[in-house]
Amino acid sequence: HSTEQTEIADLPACENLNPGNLQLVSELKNPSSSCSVDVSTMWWERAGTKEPCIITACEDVVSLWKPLNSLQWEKVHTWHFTEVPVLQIVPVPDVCNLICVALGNLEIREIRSLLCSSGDESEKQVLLKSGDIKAVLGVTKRRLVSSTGTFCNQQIQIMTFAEDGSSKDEQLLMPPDETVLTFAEVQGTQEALLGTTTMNSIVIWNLKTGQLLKKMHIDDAYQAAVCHRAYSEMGLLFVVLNHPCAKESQALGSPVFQMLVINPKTAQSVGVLLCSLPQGQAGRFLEGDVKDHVAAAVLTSGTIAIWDLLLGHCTALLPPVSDQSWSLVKWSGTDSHLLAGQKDGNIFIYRY
Amino acid sequence: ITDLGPISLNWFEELSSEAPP
Repeated sequence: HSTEQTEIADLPACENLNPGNLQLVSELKNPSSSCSVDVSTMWWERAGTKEPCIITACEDVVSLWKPLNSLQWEKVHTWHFTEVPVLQIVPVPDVCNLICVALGNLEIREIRSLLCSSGDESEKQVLLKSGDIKAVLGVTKRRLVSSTGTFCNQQIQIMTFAEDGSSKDEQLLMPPDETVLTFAEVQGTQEALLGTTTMNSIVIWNLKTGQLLKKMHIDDAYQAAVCHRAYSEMGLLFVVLNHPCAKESQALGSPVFQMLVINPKTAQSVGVLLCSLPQGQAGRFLEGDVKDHVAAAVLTSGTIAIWDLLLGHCTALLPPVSDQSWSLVKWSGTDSHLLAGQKDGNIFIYRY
Repeated sequence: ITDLGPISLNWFEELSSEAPP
């Protein structure tokens, strides 16, 4: 099915968007001296108290910030990387005091866990995996899934961490005959994991048994799209992909996200929603994050746009602040906040 | 959505029982 069959969400004009949907809560002013590469949130326990903390990453340093009050943050731990630069933070759900990071140049070469020893609170890092790593994702129940190699020597591994983040258990998932590029969790079916491949397929695994359940080819119109999130509802999979198409048309506007519905039993799929920019706004998807029913994207114009996937339209636009384009956007995993980052390292925290 | 063939609410369990171990 082509994108032409997809239902097009309403394109409200910019002036109809409620600017009150995003309220600035606090700011981490230029926390690092070099270019910011990622931001995330996590729970950190100190002296028996769990606190929602922020993790910032630039190429050679990862920092943990704890809240001093509702407006201010204090840097409490820092991990340094002198040999291989940091590419991304990999948050692991349901675990305290453990951060994972992916390191490499253009492609991921290492995954490391960052910890603090309980005795002297000194920072340490543990190499979890090295090699030609194609994709990595933290999933519920303290698990980390990664794929290494290409289709003929591909290995897909799931690590399970102990509650304190220390020891781990390893299991292999059955690889498909195509190279896996990205993973996505399935909300509503906790033991299901989705993957996208180089040949434009979506694959489903059973995380508990390691079985490969299905390989489904999707229309080439979705080529090069990354799956950000999937929802299992009423026997169907609703899959959120970013829209790789740069074309803007009168009818579609500028599509940034798209939603496909897939019947996992028959592998049949159809496009159901296009998330386009409001009229008068231009820009393509640069990077983004989807949590529950909200999708956020940094656009090539430097603006951040947010869509409510249930309403089917854009609900907020955040233009560059102080003439600085946005470069990062992440939903907080610990509350309903949005973390927006600028290239110079400034992080702004908004309530949505 | 009607073009997608028969829908099963237990698709995950059914595919798990059909797939090779």
